Amino acid sequence: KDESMDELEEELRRVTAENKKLVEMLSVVCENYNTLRSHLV
Amino acid sequence: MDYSSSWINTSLNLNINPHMVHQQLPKNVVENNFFSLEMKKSSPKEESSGALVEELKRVSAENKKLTGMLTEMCENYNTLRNNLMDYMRKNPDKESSPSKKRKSDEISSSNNNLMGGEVGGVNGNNSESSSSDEDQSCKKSMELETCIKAKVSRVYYKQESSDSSLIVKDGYQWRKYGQKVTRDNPSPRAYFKCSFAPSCTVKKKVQRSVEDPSVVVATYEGEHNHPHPSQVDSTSSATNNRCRNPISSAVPSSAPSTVTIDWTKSKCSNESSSKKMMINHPKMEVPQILVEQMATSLTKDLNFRAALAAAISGKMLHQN
Repeated sequence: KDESMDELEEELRRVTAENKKLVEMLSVVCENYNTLRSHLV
Repeated sequence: MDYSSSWINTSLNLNINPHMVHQQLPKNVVENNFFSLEMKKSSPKEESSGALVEELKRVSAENKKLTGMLTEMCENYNTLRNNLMDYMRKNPDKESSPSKKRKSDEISSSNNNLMGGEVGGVNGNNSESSSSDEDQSCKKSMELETCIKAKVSRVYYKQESSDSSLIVKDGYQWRKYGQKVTRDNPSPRAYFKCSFAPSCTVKKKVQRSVEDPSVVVATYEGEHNHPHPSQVDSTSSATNNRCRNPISSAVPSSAPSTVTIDWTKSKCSNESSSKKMMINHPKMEVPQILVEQMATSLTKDLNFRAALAAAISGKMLHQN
């Protein structure tokens, strides 16, 4: 049970980190998109 | 006086019998109570693992949603960027202002950061279904960039270290439209655009080399759609090019090559400098070519021929 708990915690940590990265990337993409759009408009 | 009939019942009907309470409560509440009691009875490890699983599910779902949003956003970005590139390609004259150049730099750099780096990495890990689409769009954008940056050549000019100006005399006429300092190099980078022909889109970046401050690096982008000014000048005026720098015509207009030219010597062609140029760059037979071209253009000029013939014949007559 301890092992499965550890695995779960590890997985949760990994997914959370990935999530954070995704949010950052999305923010960058949005920023770039808006910049590009403002240039066109 | 009988007050018994008008008395208010103040009893609260409180019942401390738990069995009775369960009977009065709705069935689902009772079940929940039993469930919660059972949960309390379970070990804290099980409880925490349940919470972990729940959290994991939530974060995974959020992750999936974010990936979808990112994919969509990237697609939109690529579409918009391609449209902008098409527009810029169709209207090259209108994008000559420094602000737009800066903007296009920003766009390309941000696109490089975004497409080349993180998005690909996460897609590889996370959403395999969307990765192929994004790869295709990324490939498209990369191909587009290579198409645009195909005609890039870099020329190294040797300059005196005391000379801090970023002016490189390569024979063409340039209009400076911007200057900025980059992180990797403390000396400023100057941007020039060819001003000889209005439709010429060739651009030039000039910056002092980090490794050797006496060397100035000029990066040319694009291909001149007009002849070299020296050729034009030679056809229009014969005497104009006497002190023109012969090296200027050696600068390649489109070929992606590297040329080293020593500018520390005098600009007018003398023996020592021409020798040095020959050593630095084997393709420096250009002065000869230039002379031949000038001769050809001069002989084609009927007025010049007549004037020359008159001058020679006059001199001969005068001697006689």
